Amino acid sequence: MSWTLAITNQKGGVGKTTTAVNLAAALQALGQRVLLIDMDPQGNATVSSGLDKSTLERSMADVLLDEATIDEVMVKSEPAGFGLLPANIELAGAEFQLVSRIGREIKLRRALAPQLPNFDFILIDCPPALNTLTINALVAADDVLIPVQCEYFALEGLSSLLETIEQVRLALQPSLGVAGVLRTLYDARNLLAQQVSEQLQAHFGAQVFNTLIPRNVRLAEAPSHGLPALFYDRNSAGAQAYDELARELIDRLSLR
Amino acid sequence: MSWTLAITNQKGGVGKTTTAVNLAAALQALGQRVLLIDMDPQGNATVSSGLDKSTLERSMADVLLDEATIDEVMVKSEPAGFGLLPANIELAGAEFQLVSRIGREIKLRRALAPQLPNFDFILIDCPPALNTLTINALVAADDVLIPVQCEYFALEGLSSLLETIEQVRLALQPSLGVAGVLRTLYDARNLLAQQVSEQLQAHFGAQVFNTLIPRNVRLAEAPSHGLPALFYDRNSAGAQAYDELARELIDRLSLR
Ligand SMILES: Nc1ncnc2c1ncn2[C@@H]1O[C@H](COP(=O)(O)OP(=O)(O)OP(=O)(O)O)[C@@H](O)[C@H]1O
Ligand SMILES: Nc1ncnc2c1ncn2[C@@H]1O[C@H](COP(=O)(O)OP(=O)(O)OP(=O)(O)O)[C@@H](O)[C@H]1O
Ligand SMILES: [Mg+2]
Ligand SMILES: [Mg+2]
Repeated sequence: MSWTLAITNQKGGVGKTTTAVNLAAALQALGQRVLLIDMDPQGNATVSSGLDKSTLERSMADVLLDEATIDEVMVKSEPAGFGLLPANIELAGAEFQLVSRIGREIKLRRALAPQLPNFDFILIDCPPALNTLTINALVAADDVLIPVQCEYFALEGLSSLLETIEQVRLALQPSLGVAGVLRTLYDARNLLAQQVSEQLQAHFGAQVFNTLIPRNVRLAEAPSHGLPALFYDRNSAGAQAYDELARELIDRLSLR
Repeated sequence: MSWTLAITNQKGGVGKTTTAVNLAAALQALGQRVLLIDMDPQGNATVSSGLDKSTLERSMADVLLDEATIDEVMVKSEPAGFGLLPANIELAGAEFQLVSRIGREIKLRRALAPQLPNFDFILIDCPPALNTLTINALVAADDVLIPVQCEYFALEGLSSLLETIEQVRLALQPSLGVAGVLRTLYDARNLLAQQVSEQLQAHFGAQVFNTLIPRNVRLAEAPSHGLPALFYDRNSAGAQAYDELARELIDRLSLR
């Protein structure tokens, strides 16, 4: 029984990619079978997993345009070991072509269906926009995981995200839920962060993950080495926090 | 002779909105006539300028769909005094409608043309995507101002941004230039930031602004009060840095 999570928030720079890559590595290290899907034409998750996005023969663009199956596009990330569906700028062109196609919003869900038995967790890194790529991810997902940087704009944008989730639920994916809200880039010395964190807990209650991801420079350095923090600096506060998040998710898995 | 600048970078969370709002306030305080345009459906520049985006009668969406003129939509921001074209989530709907319209990419340029004599600087805050809204901003602009957070992903994305600028230059706006690359959220204690800063200077040379915007919590706090940092905490490092940037831009204006 696999669990597909769309990691999404249209606010930019809140830690979506950092969460997708490091959570994938942490879950895989705990013995889960994990697939990471890069649905952002920036290809940051692809690069953070050690791949050169400019030399990809096949990528997510091909899957969405029905020109390749997931099996043909999937690579195994090294050294973390999770499966990866890479992306590059061609995904932006594919999105444009998708807009006029019939069934454009269910492309990813249909492509993923035969793969579900092969994985325990499927994580989808979304771009900073509520566009056709993000909608595809929401339609394919069981739940959303919402990274939130504890700053002012973060709260602002949540209402339009929740509205979009509701629309997807009504139109295409009735069981789409919220796995949780994850506080990222958290700087405990910063009063604003504490205030926003309190507001999140007031709004979302138990849906806020207990795990807090601290601001930790090792998380920002790791991608330039093409490594998740677990392999770049296993004892860093960042790597530890994503290990804690992975364990919290596995606990929640048994509650589903 | 007005100078229109598109403040853009498809990488999320690099300080586009923070730069647009604080630069607008700083230029206005130095006696320049400034118009700030919010082209992001998130409406962060609108909210940071003290407006309630949920009660807007008219907004940028109306301008792009030819349902209102700029005069009808423009408000004066208080206390900063710059003109503002506000935006909210309706802009996302407008973008979707624009895709199939003839001349979709030149809507903003045509709407702005009669306003140019009224302003010295026109600043356009862009969303984190190379979409129709950003293309409209590039076509309407004389130059781009590129905020770059000195972290790994920032360098990654610059090549696709420069490629898009080149395409716009060839197709629609031959004189589109780069006003400069602005280092934002700069943390001098962080080795990665220094390394990325050196790479930017190696790539862009004199196009990198001398002004560096430091990471300064007052810049993150100010938007929740609906104020630019100049009015929230005039002596903060953030407000001072944007005053310095404004002066550097005015100097560059005389070189154009
Ligand atoms: N906990 C953290 N501590 C320190 N740096 C972090 C942390 N999380 C993310 N970063 C850095 O902050 C920046 C933004 O993070 P990231 O790119 O993961 O966000 P995103 O939401 O995926 O952005 P986008 O909206 O562009 O897709 C990156 O440079 C990343 O390396
Ligand atoms: N120099 C700075 N010091 C401290 N915080 C900053 C600074 N610049 C921006 N911020 C904060 O960092 C976050 C990201 O900045 P901002 O929203 O301006 O980026 P953006 O590029 O406009 O994001 P998006 O891609 O979502 O449009 C915001 O919470 C903002 O308040
Ligand atoms: Mg990302
Ligand atoms: Mg912004």
